[in-house]
Order: sequence, then structure tokens, then C-alpha cells
Amino acid sequence: RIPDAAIRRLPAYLRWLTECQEERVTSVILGQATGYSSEQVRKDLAYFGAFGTRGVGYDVLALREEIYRILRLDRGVRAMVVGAGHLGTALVRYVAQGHQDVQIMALLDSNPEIIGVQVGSLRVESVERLEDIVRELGIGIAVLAVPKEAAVPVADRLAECGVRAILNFAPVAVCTRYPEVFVQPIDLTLELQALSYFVGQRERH
Amino acid sequence: RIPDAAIRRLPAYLRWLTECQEERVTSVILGQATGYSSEQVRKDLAYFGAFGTRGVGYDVLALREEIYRILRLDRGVRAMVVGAGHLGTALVRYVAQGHQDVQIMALLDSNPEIIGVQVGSLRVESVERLEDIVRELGIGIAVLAVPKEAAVPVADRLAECGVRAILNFAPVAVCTRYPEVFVQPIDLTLELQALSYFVGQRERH
Ligand SMILES: NC(=O)c1ccc[n+]([C@@H]2O[C@H](COP(=O)([O-])OP(=O)(O)OC[C@H]3O[C@@H](n4cnc5c(N)ncnc54)[C@H](O)[C@@H]3O)[C@@H](O)[C@H]2O)c1
Ligand SMILES: NC(=O)c1ccc[n+]([C@@H]2O[C@H](COP(=O)([O-])OP(=O)(O)OC[C@H]3O[C@@H](n4cnc5c(N)ncnc54)[C@H](O)[C@@H]3O)[C@@H](O)[C@H]2O)c1
Repeated sequence: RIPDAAIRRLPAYLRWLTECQEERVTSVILGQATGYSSEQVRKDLAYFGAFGTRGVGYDVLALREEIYRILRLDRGVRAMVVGAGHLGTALVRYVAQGHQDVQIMALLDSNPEIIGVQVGSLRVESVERLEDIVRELGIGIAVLAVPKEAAVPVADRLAECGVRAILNFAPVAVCTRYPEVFVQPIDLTLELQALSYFVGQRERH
Repeated sequence: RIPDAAIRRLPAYLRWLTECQEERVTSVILGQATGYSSEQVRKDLAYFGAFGTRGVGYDVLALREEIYRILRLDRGVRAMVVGAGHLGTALVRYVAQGHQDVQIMALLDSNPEIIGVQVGSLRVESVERLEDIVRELGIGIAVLAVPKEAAVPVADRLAECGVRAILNFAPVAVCTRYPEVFVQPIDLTLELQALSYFVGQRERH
């Protein structure tokens, strides 16, 4: 079984490989560029077969296409956002700016005053239609941008109608009774805590 | 020199250790709980001194206090957000929900219609006062939640007046001419790309 964390690192490797102009890259360079140890890079890529040649590194194009295939980005990422508040709106507008292999297909909310509003190229739809929209659009991924108290019931509905991956911003565990759904929690305060180190670091120099 | 990525993992270890009820924990358990290999955990912690005893693991309380000290959370994280739009507002309201060691002290914007508005416990201030606010409040960390075209000029101002760490949401590189400022870019589409793998994974079972 491939550890989830290895999967989470692949998009960062892919982003860098897509912009890389070289023909070959070593695990040291790929690690430095993305912030991981060269052992971690080698270990991650080894889960998916041996692409590198000892001492010569990896073929950039081949590795790029391999990661693209592993992440199944060739099918396109069909996601929806539940919660058209501040966070949901910021995400929909950001993704629409052209991350071509990720597409947000629908934006749902429960507030009658927000339903029907245009956000980017989407019109906010009612969360009542969640099951229909997942089925009609073939949605596999949902972003949970609802308040804490709404998160568990909404996530249960997502699991029941076939969504298999959830990016969860709400500060509560969801889908604990649905082992077939992969839930990735996000907490941006962890990023701020890490930055605290660098503030201190700089002061000492 | 400690790799940046090792620092970024520490808050995830700390979050788990803070909730852990056991007296001791091994690198395998800490790794499984946070999604990293046990080698990665050992390697990360070894940068800061040897806390673990081979075969017995780490003392949870001691490790927690050590990471807390390494991240300098004892001083509290004093951050500000520039850009009081959707993302900035969502962040301020979220952090205010009680992540005690991270505090957003100020929220700035350039739009006269937003300046003066109350968001959580903060009143939006004018970005004209950026330098004064950084000095008066002793701000070390800034979150960049402004549009792409405003990001570089705002980040330069932050660097010039002493901010040493920036969480950058804008899709453009900032502070490239200020090596003393640590910039952490954030791209939530990478999280969505990683989830694509899990959708495919589940379908195959
Ligand atoms: N993890 C992080 O780093 C982080 C950062 C910011 C915000 N958050 C969290 O993300 C969530 C959204 O934050 P926000 O600032 O956008 O909040 P918000 O209040 O602006 O938006 C929430 C939206 O959800 C809608 N909603 C409520 N119940 C619903 C339901 N049952 N079905 C569908 N929609 C529903 C509301 O009408 C509202 O539009 C919150 O839970 C917040 O705590 C997390
Ligand atoms: N990286 C990611 O995953 C991600 C996700 C969502 C949004 N974003 C990015 O985050 C940024 C903010 O997104 P948003 O949805 O909140 O946008 P928004 O338009 O809602 O908010 C931007 C705010 O910045 C203010 N602003 C503009 N110029 C400014 C300046 N010079 N100084 C201070 N404030 C200024 C505007 O008045 C506005 O209130 C954008 O760059 C967006 O692309 C990134």
C-alpha cells in the first residue's frame, strides 16, 4: 500500500517537473526544489516502479507523464465545493484562473440569499440538489467549506452518494464511519506555526 | 542547516502530540498518525537533538515541549493578513476560533469601501499604514491574500519594514530579491490534484 503522504507530495514534484527545462533530474535536485530529502524522493517514486538510473537520475518527460498517469490527471479532476461563503468563493475563483487539470464543476450552499448568485463561471446551486449534482456531473471529489456544525451531515451525504475524496476545511473529523472515503483535512494555522520558526531564525542572525 | 520541509512537518507532529494521551510514542506511531515514514520522523527530530531512546521511543511531554520551543510558539505567533477579501476574511475568522498560539493582529486592505469594516475582532485598516502597523504591533509574519498584480509591491514593502516570513497565496513569486525573508507559497489546487489519485484508487476496488 502506498502511504497517503507520498501521494500528497506528487503534485509538488509534478509542478516542478512541468516547469523544468532540463532533460534529466536527480532525486537530490528534485528534493531541493520541492523541499524533501533525496531519500524521500527516491522512496516515493520507487512505490510506482523504478524510473531512475543510479547516478544518472530520472528522465524529466517520462517522470512527468508517469506522475500525471498515477494521479489520473489525464481524466481531469472533477470537483465540487460545498459552502459558497468566503473560503468556497475564494477557491472557485482561484481554480478558475487556469489550473487546467483541476476543474470545479459546481458550488453549493444552503442559504437562499446566496443560491443563484454567479461566482466566476458557476451559479451557486442549492445543497438540496447535492445527490443529483454528484450523479449528473460525475463528481468524485468535494471540498468542504461549510461551518463546523454543518460539516458532518454534509460529508455523510457526500459519502452516501459516491464521492470518494474530500478536502475538509472544517475543524471537525468527517466520514469517520465511511472507510471508503479518503478525507484530507486542511489547517492553515499549521502553516503559520511553522513560519514562527523562521521569524525566530532570522532574528538570531 | 535544517531543511524547511522538516520545519513544516513539526506543527503536524505537535498537533498530534498535544492530543495524545500516552506517555511514550515511537517514530512509527508518530509517522503513521501524521502521514510520514518513521525514517522521516526520526530524521526530522534528530536535527534538533536526540530525544528518543532506541526501542522505547520518545517521551510525549518532553517532545511536545521541545517542538513548542523550537517553533518559538512560547512567544506567540504575531501575524497580520494583507488583503481583506474572501480568503483574508475566511482566515481571520478561522484563526479567531481559538488556535491560541497563533494570533492575527491586523487585517489590511486598499479598498476604501472595506477599510473600517469589522471582521471578527479586528477592524480592517488601510494598507497605507502597513509600515506603522508592523512596527507598532511587532509583526513578524504576514499572510499575502491580495490579487496577483498587487502581490510583489506589497511583499517588497513587508520585507523592507522587517517582516521575516510570508505565507503567500498569490500565484506569483515574491521577495525574490530579499533572501532574509522566508516565503512559503500555498497552492490548494495541489491538494485537489492529490485527491484525484484517491478517487481512482477507490474505483478500482
Ligand atoms: N482549515 C483552515 O485552515 C480554514 C481556514 C479558513 C476557514 N476554515 C473553515 O472553513 C469553513 C468555511 O469558512 P468561511 O469563512 O467560508 O465561512 P462562511 O460562513 O463565509 O461560509 C460558510 C458557507 O457555508 C454555507 N452553509 C452553511 N451550512 C451549509 C450546509 N448545510 N450546506 C451547504 N452550505 C452551507 C453558509 O451559507 C455559508 O455561505 C468554516 O468551517 C471555517 O472554520 C478553515
Ligand atoms: N493559492 C491558493 O490556493 C489560493 C486559493 C484562493 C485564492 N488565492 C489567491 O489569494 C488571493 C486573494 O483571493 P480572494 O479570493 O480573497 O480575492 P479577493 O479579490 O476577494 O480579495 C483581494 C483583496 O485584496 C485587496 N487588495 C488589492 N490590492 C491590494 C493592495 N495593494 N493592498 C492591500 N489589499 C489589496 C482587495 O481590495 C480585496 O479586498 C488572490 O491572489 C487569489 O488568486 C489563492
